[in-house]
Amino acid sequence: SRIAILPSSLPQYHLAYMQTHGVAMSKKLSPVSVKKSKIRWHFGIRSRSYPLDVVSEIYRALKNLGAEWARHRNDDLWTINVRWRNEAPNDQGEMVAELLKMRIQLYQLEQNNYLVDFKFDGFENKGAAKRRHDDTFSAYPFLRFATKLILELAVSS
Amino acid sequence: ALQSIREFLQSKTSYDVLPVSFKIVMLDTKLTLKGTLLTLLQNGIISAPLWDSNQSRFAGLLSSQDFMNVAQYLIDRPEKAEEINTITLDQLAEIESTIGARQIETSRIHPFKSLYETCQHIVESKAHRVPLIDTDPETGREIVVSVLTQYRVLRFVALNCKETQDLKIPIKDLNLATRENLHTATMDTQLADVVGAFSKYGVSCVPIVDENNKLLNVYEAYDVMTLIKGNGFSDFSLSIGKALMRRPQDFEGVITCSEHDSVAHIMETIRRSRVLRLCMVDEEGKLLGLVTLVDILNYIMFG
Amino acid sequence: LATTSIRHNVLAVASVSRYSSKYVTQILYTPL
Repeated sequence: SRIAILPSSLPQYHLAYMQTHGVAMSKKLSPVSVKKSKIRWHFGIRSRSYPLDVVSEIYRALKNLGAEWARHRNDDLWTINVRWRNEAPNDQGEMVAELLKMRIQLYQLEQNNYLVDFKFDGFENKGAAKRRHDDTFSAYPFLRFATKLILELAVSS
Repeated sequence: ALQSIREFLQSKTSYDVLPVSFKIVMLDTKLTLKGTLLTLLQNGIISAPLWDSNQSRFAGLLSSQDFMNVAQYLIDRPEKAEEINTITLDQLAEIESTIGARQIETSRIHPFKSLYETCQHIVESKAHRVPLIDTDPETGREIVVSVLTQYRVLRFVALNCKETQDLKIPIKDLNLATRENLHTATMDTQLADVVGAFSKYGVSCVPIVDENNKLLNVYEAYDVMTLIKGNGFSDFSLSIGKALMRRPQDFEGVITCSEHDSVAHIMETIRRSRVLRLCMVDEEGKLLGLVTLVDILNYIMFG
Repeated sequence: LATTSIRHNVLAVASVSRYSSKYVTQILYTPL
């Protein structure tokens, strides 16, 4: 096989080629760095505020977004069961409401360092049978609601 | 060999090509072009499916071609260069219709359709990739599972079909390469003219030759995206030679082949390394033609 | 839910779910 890499196409070779043609490297004429800076993922969002302040901020954001929540259990102030009405058109263009459920939980990582975790908790459609297929559900409505909530918290904080 | 490879493609689904664990990057249509570009480059990708959060649905497959169309739009309207910071993805359709360019791709296929059927979509589509979309039975919402590209299909075939080693006919006898109407440039060609070729003819690469038609390099749509990241839409008066100086250091080089090479050789190269296309040159290194992945896929499917 | 720090005014959220017998990490990039 004659398949090979063309030497003159390698960046160092080209820079040398341009140099011989009187074009020196400069700030504006140097390789752009597109190194894929490692994207650091972590669960939920972090907070160093006082726990009760975090929880009240979450309730305030939920209220601003028009979400509903179940009264918390007396022995657990740190879990909030949320229901959010997401309206969007179906294939026929009719607006369809789906009740998306989410569980928000506050964890303590260490002294003065808390983590708010958002967990998808299915859809609550009136009279719908229990989820038949738990392996083909679209995470996008959940991701969208989580995004709205995080933006609301970011704005209000 | 071709027959058995086609049977293989008919016997597998697109889902079979997916690894056990994989990621899919979705872009909200409210993202600006600048935010989109930085996100794509940060993930090392040049294409991604769009999500319309208001409609809660898939909104098309963004590809480098769309960026070329925006670049052409801004080259024609230098006074609007700053708009890259404000134009959002849901305004793309309007921009592309203004310059008469092909609209953003919206074709899709179900992940459990046969790989053969998916390849038909890939060959016909603008960016030679197709989103795999399922529907959530409970909410009717779309699930964008993944995007299958021609490279990933060819690599899957190269890794799983030993018959590819029997495709020994030299490519010159298969009439496989694109030889006519090749859009080439020289090191002194203005970048704006090359972007024009990307936008107008839908090519994603322009060979760079010297005065004797000897191949020196190629300029790719991806190069334009990294240039925009570095300098915005201001540097289109650059010569190609200077624009190539902006190319990231990790560029792996242009792959060349001869007309005596066979598809078996090419599939072996795809099996071992990341191939986007091959430039066919003669013994003196003069450009004879381009062999793209879609040419290979076309041959395997319909040759 | 997984999140990353906000960059270039873009927020990224992700969740891992099962799709048939494989695992897909769906990542959504949204402007602030």
